[in-house]
Amino acid sequence: NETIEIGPGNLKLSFSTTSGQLTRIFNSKTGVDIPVQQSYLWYASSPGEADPQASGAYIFRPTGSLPSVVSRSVPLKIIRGPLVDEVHQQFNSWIYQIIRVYKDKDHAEFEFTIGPIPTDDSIGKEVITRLSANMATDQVFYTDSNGRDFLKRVRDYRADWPLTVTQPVAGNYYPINLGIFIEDKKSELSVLVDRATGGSSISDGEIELMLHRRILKDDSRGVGEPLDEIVCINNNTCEGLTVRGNYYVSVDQLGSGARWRRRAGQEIYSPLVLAFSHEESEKWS
Amino acid sequence: ANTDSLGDALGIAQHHDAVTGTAKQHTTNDYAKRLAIGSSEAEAVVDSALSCLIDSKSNGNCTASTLKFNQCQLLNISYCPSTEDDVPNGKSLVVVAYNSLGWGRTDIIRIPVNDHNLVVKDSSGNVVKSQYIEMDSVTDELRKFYLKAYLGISDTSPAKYWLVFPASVPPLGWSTYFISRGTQKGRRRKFSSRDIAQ
Repeated sequence: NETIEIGPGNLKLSFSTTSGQLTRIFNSKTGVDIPVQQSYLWYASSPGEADPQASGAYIFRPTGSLPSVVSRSVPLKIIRGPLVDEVHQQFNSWIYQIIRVYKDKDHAEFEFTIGPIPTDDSIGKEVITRLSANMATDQVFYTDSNGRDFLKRVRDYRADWPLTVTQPVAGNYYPINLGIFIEDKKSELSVLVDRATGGSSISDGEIELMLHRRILKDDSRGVGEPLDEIVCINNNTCEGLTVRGNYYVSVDQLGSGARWRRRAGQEIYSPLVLAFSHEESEKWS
Repeated sequence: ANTDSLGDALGIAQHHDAVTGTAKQHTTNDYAKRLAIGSSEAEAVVDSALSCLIDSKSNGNCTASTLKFNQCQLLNISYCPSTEDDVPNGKSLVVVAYNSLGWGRTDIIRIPVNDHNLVVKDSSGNVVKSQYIEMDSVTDELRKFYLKAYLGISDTSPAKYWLVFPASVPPLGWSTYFISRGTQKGRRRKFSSRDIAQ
């Protein structure tokens, strides 16, 4: 009774009934079983006061290394059906997530809805989602290279020059266009995205993606404006931008994830085009 | 209609400020506006091409086709008048799915509807398994706000359900699905849901 499992097909996701959070991903076809937690956090943007470099459009520079956890327990709503099971999670008033597990798919779809990010505390926020798995990854993770091959990245290390780390988080961030994955001696945990984001693996076994930012200061690198996009109704009711998108998570045996990443990556960026009409079906050919 | 505006907008969006998100807000708005204009015009091209391809009565003469298609750019906030509105008597909602990839695929289609007594059939008349999911309040709120902000529409009756069904589409091709009202006797099971208190 401590966990609840969803997934009408091979892929099963377990959730804690007490915290409402993801606890495990299991694929009964491949036998891969990874304890994994998923949560939302935010980095406070550096305002450029004590440290003169503010976080902005060009520069990601959090105040401190530890992001704030949005919520440690989250209400769940579970919807089951013959084609898809859904888990709806409201992390706070401005972060909502639906996880979908389809009967005939071996990956899970995470639909995030983030915003409007509140700034009434005068703190810019850079919101991430983090997957924390029980995997010994030895500082190594892989990200795509501008939509091309996945390349090996090593935390706090560059192959070409002796790196002195001054920014333990931002210094390890990479652009993500297709995805990011980690592996240990048995399995792989892969995440594919539907849009360009930033991402990293700040601790062993972790993957994080930056999904939304709302910043109150300019980073003085040229844009001359803070990243603070708003949407207005009739120029009087305004609020920060809300983003909605998907990322996709798969667990595979070591060496087997590349096939999924290659195929699913192309399908994500080439969705079916849908066109609608009203016609008499009897006369349709 | 042609795709020139979309080509121009995509060309402009290759500027390094557009790629990296370091443009001023008014420039970003301009990128978005040009892409939206290009996308709308390209949508008309695709709708017309589908009519031409699918309407056998046109005999290759595209201007003779009587089929009219629409697309839904705001499906992510559940706004799609074509699927939400009542289907006229004697007609079906026709969904054409086009696959631009070189391999066949089965994907899940998710469209907003108001009727929970619908039957989905493929082009051979076989019933396709489907599922309803009640619309969540977050999507309703997003839809209400963004329709008002971007289209000036006061949305008073959001869609009630997502209708979900699998579509199998051949490589570089299309599949057609027909959605019509079912009989009360054959009414489909809606869903089961469970809330877990915090």
